[in-house]
Amino acid sequence: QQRFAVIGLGRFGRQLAISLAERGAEVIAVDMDMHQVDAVVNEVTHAVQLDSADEDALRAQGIDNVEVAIVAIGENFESNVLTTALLKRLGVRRVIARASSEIQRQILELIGADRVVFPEAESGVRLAQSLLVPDIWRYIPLSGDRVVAELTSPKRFWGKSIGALKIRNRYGISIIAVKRVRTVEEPNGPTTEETVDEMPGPDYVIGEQDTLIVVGKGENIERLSGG
Amino acid sequence: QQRFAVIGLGRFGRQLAISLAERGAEVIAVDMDMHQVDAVVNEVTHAVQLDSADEDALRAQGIDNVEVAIVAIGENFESNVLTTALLKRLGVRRVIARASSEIQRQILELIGADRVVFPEAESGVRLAQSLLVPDIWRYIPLSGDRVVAELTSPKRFWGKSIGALKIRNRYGISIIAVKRVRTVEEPNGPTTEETVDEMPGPDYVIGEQDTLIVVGKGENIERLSGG
Ligand SMILES: Nc1ncnc2c1ncn2[C@@H]1O[C@H](COP(=O)(O)OP(=O)(O)OP(=O)(O)O)[C@@H](O)[C@H]1O
Ligand SMILES: Nc1ncnc2c1ncn2[C@@H]1O[C@H](COP(=O)(O)OP(=O)(O)OP(=O)(O)O)[C@@H](O)[C@H]1O
Repeated sequence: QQRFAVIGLGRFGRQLAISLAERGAEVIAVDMDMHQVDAVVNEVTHAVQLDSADEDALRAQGIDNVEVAIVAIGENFESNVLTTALLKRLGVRRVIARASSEIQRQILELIGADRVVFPEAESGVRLAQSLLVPDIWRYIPLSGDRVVAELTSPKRFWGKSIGALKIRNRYGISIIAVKRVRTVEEPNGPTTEETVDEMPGPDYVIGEQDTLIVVGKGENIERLSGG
Repeated sequence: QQRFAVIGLGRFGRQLAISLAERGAEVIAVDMDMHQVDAVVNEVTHAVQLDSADEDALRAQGIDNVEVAIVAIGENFESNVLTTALLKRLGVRRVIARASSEIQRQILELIGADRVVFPEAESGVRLAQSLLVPDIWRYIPLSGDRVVAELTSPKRFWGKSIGALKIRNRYGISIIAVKRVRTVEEPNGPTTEETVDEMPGPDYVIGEQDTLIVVGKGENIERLSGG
């Protein structure tokens, strides 16, 4: 049962603390600014105001009694470095620290960070991916160029059956599953319902709302999706 | 053929511009600070120094001649808002703007942003996911609780065949593919090589370096992975 400490409740740290707690994890959220502490007090297990560069304060509040600590301090790099070093010295098994540059990463690794993350740069990479392949929502790479991908069904497929479309012959792609979202009329008003057909047969007719999960070469999937 | 403009080359904007250009997209990178412009001049199509709050400068440099513009200015929210508004007025089809709060998002949408992103918060959500399911590298949700997932092969499977492990009977999980990374001795020194077996048969022996791509219920996959 993993306990987490998040130190620094800026935009990255606060969302991290809340997302962990939302999924049932035990989270101690720490910040020296009482406003940031107050902003999360109802969303995490414990919210504590303290200066994380103060070793006694960390120990007094039990910040060292977690399995994973994330130092999410951004602007103040010295505080970040000192906090990381103190948490390792206090025996925290895994300390993840935030960096803004390659040099900062090297420093953090030298003083003991087990993993270094780059929140802004990582979002930059992800946005680039999502802009370049907008119809492909998610993918898992297989071999060099084959992937499992989830994508919106192309317009020109709507209302046609998988067999009639000859997808495997024309694109070398297999459809693992089709997700369909439909609106259901209920007494209280309409709700949406998602159904999934795994390994759909040739008679399956692709609908406007369908999402396809496919296996095939990346370039063929883009050709299928881009039309 | 999509052309992109990235305005604001902080950590998020710079990485976004570089990631787009790395994948062959045409990218104009803009910043009012010459140092930031210089830092990307060899990585993007054009790097331009200008104040994006100046409509004439935007037009003179052709920043309005792109299909997608991303306003990646962080700290200076007024510049972000004005730049977004100007780009829409100049006719850019899709303007994506960065925000730091819900109120900022509402303002940006009111003045015409087509999409709003939160780089720090999005990284917080992703890190939480990766911390909570560390052995599951990537996944694609299917129905409410079934997923396609990529995960490290559990220790207790190493050296055993898929048939002997009775994975489908015991976990209700199908293995779509197995990725294996091996070191190959070459004249110039060792290199790593990735091979993938799709739909491996019951005789396939799982190795220490293997990554499994599976389909099944999320909770069963976590049980398989967590052991
Ligand atoms: N020594 C410290 N002890 C505890 N909290 C700290 C310390 N130093 C900074 N913080 C807190 O860390 C939080 C985030 O750090 P900071 O403002 O430096 O980064 P940021 O880059 O603006 O954050 P983000 O990009 O995530 O919004 C702030 O709320 C700040 O009060
Ligand atoms: N009006 C403007 N025109 C052009 N560039 C601008 C303008 N305003 C700010 N910038 C540039 O935007 C860049 C990033 O913005 P800023 O420093 O405000 O955000 P940041 O939150 O620190 O960025 P990041 O978190 O991505 O590192 C800076 O390099 C800055 O020079």
